[in-house]
Amino acid sequence: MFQIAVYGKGGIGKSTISANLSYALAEKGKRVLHIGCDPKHDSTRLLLGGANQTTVLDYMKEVPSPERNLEDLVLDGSMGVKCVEAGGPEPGIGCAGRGIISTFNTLENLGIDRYQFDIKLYDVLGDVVCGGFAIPLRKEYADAVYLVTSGEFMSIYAANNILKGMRNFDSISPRVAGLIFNSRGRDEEEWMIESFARAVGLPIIVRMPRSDLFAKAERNIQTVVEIFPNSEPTRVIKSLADHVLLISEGSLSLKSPHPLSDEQLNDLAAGR
Amino acid sequence: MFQIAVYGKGGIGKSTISANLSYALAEKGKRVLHIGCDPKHDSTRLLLGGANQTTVLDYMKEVPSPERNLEDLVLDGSMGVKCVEAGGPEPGIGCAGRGIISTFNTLENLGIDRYQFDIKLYDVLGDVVCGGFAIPLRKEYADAVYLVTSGEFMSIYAANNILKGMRNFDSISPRVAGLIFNSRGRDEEEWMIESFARAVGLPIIVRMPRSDLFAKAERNIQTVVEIFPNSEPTRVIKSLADHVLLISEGSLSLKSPHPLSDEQLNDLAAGR
Ligand SMILES: Nc1ncnc2c1ncn2[C@@H]1O[C@H](COP(=O)(O)OP(=O)(O)O)[C@@H](O)[C@H]1O
Ligand SMILES: Nc1ncnc2c1ncn2[C@@H]1O[C@H](COP(=O)(O)OP(=O)(O)O)[C@@H](O)[C@H]1O
Ligand code: SF4
Ligand SMILES: [Mg+2]
Ligand SMILES: [Mg+2]
Repeated sequence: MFQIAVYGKGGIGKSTISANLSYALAEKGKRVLHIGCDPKHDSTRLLLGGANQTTVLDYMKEVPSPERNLEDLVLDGSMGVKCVEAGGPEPGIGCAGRGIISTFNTLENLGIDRYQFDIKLYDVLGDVVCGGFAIPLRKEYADAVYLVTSGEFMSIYAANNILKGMRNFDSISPRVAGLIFNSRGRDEEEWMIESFARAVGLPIIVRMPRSDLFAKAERNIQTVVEIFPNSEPTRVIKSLADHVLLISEGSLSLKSPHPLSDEQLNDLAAGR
Repeated sequence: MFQIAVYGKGGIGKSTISANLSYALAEKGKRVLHIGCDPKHDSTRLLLGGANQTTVLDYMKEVPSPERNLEDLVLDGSMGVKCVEAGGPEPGIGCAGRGIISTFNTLENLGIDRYQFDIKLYDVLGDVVCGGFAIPLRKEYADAVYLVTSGEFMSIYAANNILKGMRNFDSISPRVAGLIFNSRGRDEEEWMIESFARAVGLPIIVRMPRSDLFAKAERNIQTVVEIFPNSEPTRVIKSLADHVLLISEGSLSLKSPHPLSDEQLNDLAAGR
């Protein structure tokens, strides 16, 4: 059983990329558990044909302990991907990452491991690396961490923060797979992400072009891999899925990247 | 003394807009305190000609209590704007909003109020409305809240979350000034922000066009208002400064907007 965490700045394309990735892995025959760890709780939408599933946090509030069933929280999505949404508290009321903490405890207590998954994928908000959001970075939850970023400074700053977070509570083992370059469609992005990748010591695993097919698939509330099987984005996702499988088998190595200091980041942004 | 909090999704242009706003208010003769409340601690850069000033959080760690001076934390910026940076903890170590909590306590303990400011401006990260990040939304810190957003769904989702956060701990008094539309330069943004504004009951106070002058000013590490006094962005910022002053005098009213539910937001995004 192999666990991967997909992190990145909010809005960068984590849920889109990870839902497509889960679908592609399932299409290759893997039993996949897809867990949305963003308070926005919309990571499983494209796998569930639009249903915004009950989040674990809401379920815990509404259903008394003796009446809880794992099947209410783990839903069947396209290609047999099993789907969970952590949810988050109301804004302004407690720690935003609380849904993640509740989710890990609840799934364990309700016996998630009887499902025997091949791959567990966590789609996690990367804007703040604290509270519940930092938990999926731990060794026991993520065998490998993938960072989704564009070439925009803001998303690279967030990616660098995630690397700092990992270094701060687990500086020894190499557990970062690399960068997923999800382009915003501007020319200058290439040099920015390549400079960053080189500076921290990470590969750019795949490059996802900006494509209208995502909006089209979104309108059908499906993944691009499902609705446009012969497209360029699908080819890129399948290549990413292959990478995950090679990493899980140990055929490709994980990295121990070194985060940049604020100064180094500023130099990068300024092109120095 | 009038306090305003400027909130919005990370990367949306809060620091750029608020540094320019502080400069414009000072240019109109006001004594302004500009407090950066983003762990990125780069809100005062353009007012300090590039210096990434010592953050309150770092200062507290490095300087023992008897040796602390307010003057080490409150620096003189362009046009006499007084500058403070809260800072944030290392990613993965504790609550990301801790710098804000430390800052409010420290400034108070070291006697910030002897300065007698006309305007206090807080530039706050709006991606998560919890921990320290929720504190500047309180009545005692913000007489008025300004939301910076583009027409992109992600930033509108964040703005809506901030409204929810305010409603959750202070549902009575109207304290939202309105939206600052900082465009990303795409045509479809207009209808999205206008639909949102109408749906929640907020005015779009000013519309800041996307402009190369920001990058040019950034290269000189100055605000656009300082270096391009006769430009369109400067005109927009001055108009925003006038709005702040009219609100502070009670000549314009604050609003009590109603946040949208997830369903209403999804309808908005889908153009329903
Ligand atoms: N490569 C791409 N081309 C076009 N649109 C994209 C691409 N990647 C993501 N998007 C769109 O960007 C928006 C944000 O993506 P999402 O996956 O929700 O971000 P996140 O989960 O990181 O917050 C969605 O509307 C999605 O369809
Ligand atoms: N209207 C605009 N036109 C062009 N660039 C802008 C505009 N507003 C902001 N920017 C740029 O966008 C980037 C992010 O802005 P910043 O103020 O740092 O965001 P935030 O403080 O919200 O994280 C900066 O490089 C800034 O110069
Ligand atoms: S730990 Fe992070 S998510 Fe939790 S309250 Fe603090 S800032 Fe918010
Ligand atoms: Mg998402
Ligand atoms: Mg900022």
